[in-house]
Amino acid sequence: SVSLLQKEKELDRISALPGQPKVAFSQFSGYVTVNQEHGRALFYWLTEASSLPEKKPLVLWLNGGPGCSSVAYGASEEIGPFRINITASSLFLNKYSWNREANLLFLESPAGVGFSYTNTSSDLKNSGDKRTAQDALIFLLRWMSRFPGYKYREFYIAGESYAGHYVPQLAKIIVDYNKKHSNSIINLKGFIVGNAVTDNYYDSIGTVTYWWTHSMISDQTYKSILNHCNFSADKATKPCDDAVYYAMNREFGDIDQYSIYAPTCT
Amino acid sequence: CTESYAEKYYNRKDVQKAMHANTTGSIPYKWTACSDVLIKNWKDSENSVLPTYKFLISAGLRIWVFSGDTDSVVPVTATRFSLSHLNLTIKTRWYPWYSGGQVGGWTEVYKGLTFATVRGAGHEVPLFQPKRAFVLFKSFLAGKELPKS
Repeated sequence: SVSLLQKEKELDRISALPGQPKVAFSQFSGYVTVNQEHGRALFYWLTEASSLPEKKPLVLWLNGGPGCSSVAYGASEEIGPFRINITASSLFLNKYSWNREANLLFLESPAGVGFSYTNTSSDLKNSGDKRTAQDALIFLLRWMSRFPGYKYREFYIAGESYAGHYVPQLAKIIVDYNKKHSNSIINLKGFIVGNAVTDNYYDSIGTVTYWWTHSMISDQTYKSILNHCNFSADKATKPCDDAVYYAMNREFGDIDQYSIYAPTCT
Repeated sequence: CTESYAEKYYNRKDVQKAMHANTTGSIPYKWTACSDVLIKNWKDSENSVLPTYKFLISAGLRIWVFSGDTDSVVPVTATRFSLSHLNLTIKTRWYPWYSGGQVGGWTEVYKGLTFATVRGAGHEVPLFQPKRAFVLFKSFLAGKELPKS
């Protein structure tokens, strides 16, 4: 079985991506089945560290959404070694790629994101936080069996946005798993998250406050949102929706909400 | 706009072949950056992950939370309001951290968690401020506080 796993790893090796510049690091990508019965398989892309990969930690990157791709955002726009040119004909290097310091594992999670898939179509309509964390744990255990060099390696999780849920939730079930299994192969040391969804109530209050303190909305709209919205309720009311709609469509202007001073993509 | 380049690139057959993706060609939809079906049908979502943070802090994990200060979707005030309810003890008081001779953002170190802002960065911090994000990442991995000069 060891030689079979070794073979699986080598089958996942990327010789070169179309349009890719010459690089000194190794890359692997492929699928790991996380649920045989439903046919759920998660797609990963490992870009190893550009120097001394065997001495560098492993960092798993998860994107948010829920339902957005780590390959699209984490790898190709943010921390990965390659950027895609405007015609999508070639790749160029990211000077500040995080693989200068760590081995980067991008995971398309849950099934249905990017290249990850399920053979059970209902899986796409009943995904949620719990199954995402459970599948990611199974992925990690199986992936490390395929890549035994990463067993017991210093391991971190990183992510952004709705991964503010995925990352701590995965960390928690790894901690739980490690308590039950002495000598666990996952040596989780910590996590880092950015612009992360954390708490529905406090996040909402803070978001409206940001809009007001950054002069994106008027005093009247700020008061209207605070008066009409009960952020601790599960569902928003129509007056709340109307107030937020007015802010976004009449007062924000034509901006990129994800980066308020950057030009919008036309 | 870079997301649209990814939509083109990862739907190329030669790229999929090189990445061993969609090997049987049986995935019934195009590769896309975000799945609308998943977003619309998401089932369980905790209202708050603050209790999970408390659990993980007590488990001794290294936890860093950062925030690009030009994002209005999950903005810096949202994160600060949320984290403040963890009632953490301050270890190193609020200070500006530096990258390339400029203020990279502000940070405060608590017992069990480090919070840092990244100046001039939107939702995708490493996209908008790659150098500052890299400094942040290196400090995180090294377990060191962000540079004071």
